[in-house]
Amino acid sequence: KEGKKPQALLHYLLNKDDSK
Amino acid sequence: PHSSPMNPGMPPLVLELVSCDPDEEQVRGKICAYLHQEQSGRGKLDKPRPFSLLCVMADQTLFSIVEWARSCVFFKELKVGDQMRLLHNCWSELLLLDHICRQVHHGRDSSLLLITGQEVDLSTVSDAGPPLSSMVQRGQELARRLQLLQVDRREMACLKFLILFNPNVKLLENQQFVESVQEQVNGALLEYTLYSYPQCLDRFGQLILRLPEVRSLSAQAEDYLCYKHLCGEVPCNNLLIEMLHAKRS
Repeated sequence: KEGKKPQALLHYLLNKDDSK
Repeated sequence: PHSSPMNPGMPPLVLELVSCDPDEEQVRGKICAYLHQEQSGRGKLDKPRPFSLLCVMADQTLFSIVEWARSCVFFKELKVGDQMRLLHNCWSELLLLDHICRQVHHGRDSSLLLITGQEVDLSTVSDAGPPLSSMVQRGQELARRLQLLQVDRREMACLKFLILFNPNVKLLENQQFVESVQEQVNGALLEYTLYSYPQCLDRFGQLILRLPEVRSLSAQAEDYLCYKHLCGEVPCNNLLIEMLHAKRS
């Protein structure tokens, strides 16, 4: 887990592409 | 944010902010579906502890808040870095305001309404012990004050934006933009309250005065959540914990 960026989930949620 | 001559007192910005509001029923349905799926994944005998269930609800509500923010006017113009900074700063205030809003509509002193539509008697909360029960009481007091003011949806939508667009957040790339949104929303809320509630002296001030109270109570709730997390009582690997740590890193 240590390797995971601390704000990965929020970053993913804000960046995800809804059109897919 | 000035109103048009055709509709004095109703700044178009206020209507635009309300139009960003999520569909409550849709959010409720999604969270209930998630909880049912989670429960069905457990054995019948494996009942989650009440507090961890509340954490799952809060986590799912937080997802819906991020979805709401993403779709909001102004917010979607920001870069992801600034979006993250704003949400890291105010996620617990938005969660708390969502809870308080629900209690204002619920309108009952003796019970809480959860996002799932379930009602929880306050006496059960007081069994949970002082920190949680005193926070719930503070929340109830805030809800009562807003209920007395008969705060409406438009005002609530403005308060949410004032919390989200906080120009004091550090390291913002586009701090000026955030500040300008804050000023526009303040102006729109002021104009709206003056025209819609002329009889209510300083209604704008009374609404704005709630914001530091929301901030202080949400900070207390974060500390409590942190403590519970250290005791291993909060389900990990979720958005709630990530946001909790983001602020403290």
